[in-house]
Amino acid sequence: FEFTLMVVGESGLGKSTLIQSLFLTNFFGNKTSPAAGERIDQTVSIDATTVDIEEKGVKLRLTVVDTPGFGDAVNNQQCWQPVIDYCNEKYDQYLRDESGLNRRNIEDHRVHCCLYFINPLGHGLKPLDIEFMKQLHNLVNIIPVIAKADMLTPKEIKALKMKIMNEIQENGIKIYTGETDDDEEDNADIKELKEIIPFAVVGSNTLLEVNGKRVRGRLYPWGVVEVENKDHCDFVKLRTMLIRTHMQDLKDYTQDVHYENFRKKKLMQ
Amino acid sequence: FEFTLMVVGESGLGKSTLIQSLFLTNFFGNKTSPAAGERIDQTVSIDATTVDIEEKGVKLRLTVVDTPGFGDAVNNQQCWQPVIDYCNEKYDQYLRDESGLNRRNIEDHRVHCCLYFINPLGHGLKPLDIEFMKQLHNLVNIIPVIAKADMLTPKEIKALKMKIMNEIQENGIKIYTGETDDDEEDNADIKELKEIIPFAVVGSNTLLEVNGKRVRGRLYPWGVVEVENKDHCDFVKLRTMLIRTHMQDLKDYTQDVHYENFRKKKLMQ
Ligand SMILES: Nc1nc2c(ncn2[C@@H]2O[C@H](COP(=O)(O)OP(=O)(O)O)[C@@H](O)[C@H]2O)c(=O)[nH]1
Ligand SMILES: Nc1nc2c(ncn2[C@@H]2O[C@H](COP(=O)(O)OP(=O)(O)O)[C@@H](O)[C@H]2O)c(=O)[nH]1
Repeated sequence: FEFTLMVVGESGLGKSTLIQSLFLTNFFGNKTSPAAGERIDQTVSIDATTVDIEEKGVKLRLTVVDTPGFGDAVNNQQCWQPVIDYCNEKYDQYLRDESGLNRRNIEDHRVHCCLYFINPLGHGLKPLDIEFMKQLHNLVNIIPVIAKADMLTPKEIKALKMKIMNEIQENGIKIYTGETDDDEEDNADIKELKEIIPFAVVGSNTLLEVNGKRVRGRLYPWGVVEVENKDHCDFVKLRTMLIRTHMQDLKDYTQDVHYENFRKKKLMQ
Repeated sequence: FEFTLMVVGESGLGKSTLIQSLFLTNFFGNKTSPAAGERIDQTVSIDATTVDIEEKGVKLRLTVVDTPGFGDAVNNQQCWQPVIDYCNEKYDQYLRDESGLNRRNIEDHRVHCCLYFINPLGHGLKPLDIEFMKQLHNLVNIIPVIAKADMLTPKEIKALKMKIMNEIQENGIKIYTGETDDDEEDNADIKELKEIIPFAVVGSNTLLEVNGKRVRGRLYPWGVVEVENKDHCDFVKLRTMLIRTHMQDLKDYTQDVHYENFRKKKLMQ
C-alpha cells in the first residue's frame, strides 16, 4: 500500500513534530533551519522521504513530502509555484507510465493528500493561505489544520474554525471533507468531519506521566496538554481520518478527480 | 508627563491585548481586521491614539502608535519604511519646534520606545524581524518581546531567548537594555534585565478566579495561565521596566542618543 502525504506551512508550525506524532517515525531527520539572515531570498525546496511502516498490521510505504522555505521569506510571491510543479510532475510521470508498456507495475508517486498548516496566531487565514489553496485545490486534496492549537482557548478555536471556513467558502476554495456523491450511509461520519475541519492539532514526541499513565504531551507550568486527549485537541480525529477511515478514499479521489482533471487538460493541449 | 510607545508586529500577535493589559485602557478600540483577501497588497498604516491615564498617582499622557499591516502581506518588502518615516517626521517636528520662538512649551511626540513583537512560532527571528531591527535600531529604542509566550514550555522559552539574542548580536543589532555608561549602582537590575530580554509575554483582559483570587489569565482545558504570575511569563517584569523603572530613561536615551543622531545628520545635509 503506497501513500504520499505532502506537508505545507511556514517553518516552526510544528509540522515535523506532528508527522512524527502521527506515524511514530522521524521523517525529517535532523534538519538544521538556516539562519534568518540567509532566508531572505530563500526559495522553496521540495524534499520527499519514503519510509516503510506498519499500521495495524498493514504494511504501508509512506512518502512524506516536505516544503521547507514555504512562506518564510520577506517576499513570498509565487512561493506556491514549486509545489504546483511538483504535483504536476508526478501526474505527468503517472500519465507516461500509464501509457507505457509496463502498466501492471506502475508506482504511484502522486500526492494523495496535502496537509496545509494554518498559523494559529492570526485573526483567520492570511493572504498567502488563501492564494495557496486557490492555486492547489483543483490539483490535490487539501486538508487544512490549525497548527499548535494549544495556544488557543476552546472558545478561540471555535471562533477561528468558523472564520476560516467562512473565508474558505467566500473564496470558492474546495477542501477535502471526505464527502463523495454516493455518501448516503456515511452521513454521520461526514457530518462530524465537516464540523471539525480544520483540525486543531497539537503534536508532541515527549512522553510524560499523567495520573500514572504515560502520555505524549507538552508540560507547561500551568498544566499538561495531552496530544491524544479529545478534550485537548483534534489530533486523534485527524489520525483516524487520515490513517484509518479515509486513506483509500484520498487515493481514489486523487485518481478519479484531480488526476482526471490533469489528464483532460493535458490531452486537450 | 508625556510618553509615546510604538507597537510593531504582524497582526494576531496579541499586541492590543498586551497594551490593554499593561495600561488597563483600550487603546485600539474596536478594530476590524480586513479580510485576508483584501490584505494582499495592503500597505502599513500608522495610527496614533493618545489617552490620559494615571499610573500610581502620576498623570501620564500616553500615546500608543499602532502599525496595522506590518508583516501581513504576501510581499513585505520595505514594509518598515512607513515606520522610519513616522519616527523621522516626529524628530523633524521636534527640531523645528526647538528652533522656534515658543521653545518653553514644546510637545514631545517623538517615539520613546518601540515594542517589537516576535512571533513565538518560528525557530528564532524571521528575516523580516532582522531587517526591521537593523533599519530602526539607530532611530528608536527597541525592546523585543516574544508574543503569546504561553505556547512555549519553559525549556523552549529559554532556548528561543538564547537563539534570538545570538541572532541579534550576530547582526550587530542594538536593542534597549536599560544600560547606560554611568550605571555603576544599577548593575544588579541591568544584569537581570539583560538576562530576561526578550520578554516572554502573555496578555489577557479576561478575569478568572483562581484559588479564590481574581486574576487576569487564559483558561485552557489543562490549566490557567496567569498573566501576573512570574512563573508563567515576564509580563510583570516588562511592566515594571516600562512603566516603573525605565520610563524616564527611555525618554532620556531618545533625546540624548537617537535624536542627537538625527540632528547631526540633518545639520550636515
Ligand atoms: N505549542 C506547541 N509547540 C509545538 C507543537 N508541536 C511542536 N511544537 C514545538 O515547535 C517547535 C518547532 O516544531 P517543528 O516540528 O520543528 O516545526 P516545523 O518547522 O514546522 O517542522 C519545537 O520546539 C516543537 O517542540 C504544538 O502542537 N504546540
Ligand atoms: N495564546 C495567547 N493568545 C493571546 C494572547 N494575547 C492575546 N491573545 C489572543 O490573540 C487574539 C488576537 O489578539 P490581539 O490583541 O487582537 O492581537 P493583535 O492583532 O496583535 O492586536 C485574541 O483572540 C486574543 O485573545 C496571549 O498572550 N497568548
